[in-house]
Amino acid sequence: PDSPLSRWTKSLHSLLGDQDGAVLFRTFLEREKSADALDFWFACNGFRQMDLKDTKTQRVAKAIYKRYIENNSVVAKQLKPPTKTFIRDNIKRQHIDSAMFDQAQTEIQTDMEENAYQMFLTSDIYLEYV
Amino acid sequence: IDSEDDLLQECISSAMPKKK
Repeated sequence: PDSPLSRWTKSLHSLLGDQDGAVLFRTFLEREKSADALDFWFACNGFRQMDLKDTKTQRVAKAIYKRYIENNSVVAKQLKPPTKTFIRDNIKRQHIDSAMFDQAQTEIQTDMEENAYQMFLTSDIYLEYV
Repeated sequence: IDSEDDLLQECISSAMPKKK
């Protein structure tokens, strides 16, 4: 009853908290050309855990911004303009804080929950695995 | 010194679920 598979259908969070689930969902997203959304989601979690005193943290914030937000990636297309502006201003002013990507992550997560996650649960990839 | 890509990849990996 508490198999990984039954947990995957509970919520996006439980899917992403399971290694096999996360890998399979990423394979699915790659096929849909939107694996960037998931990578961004994990990058936000990783960033939140980084030490703000570490000079690496600022470079990672910049790397996340450049890779997912500044360009026209699936992530950038999904984010609200004020959310992108907020992050861009923080990067420009070198104002780095642990919560700076929270709003963006929420927007991407909501979109994944409503779209990609639902599609995943009816996809060939998922059904074959089951 | 690590490249930006390496740092980003390291950050993503640190947040991925580990095998139980």
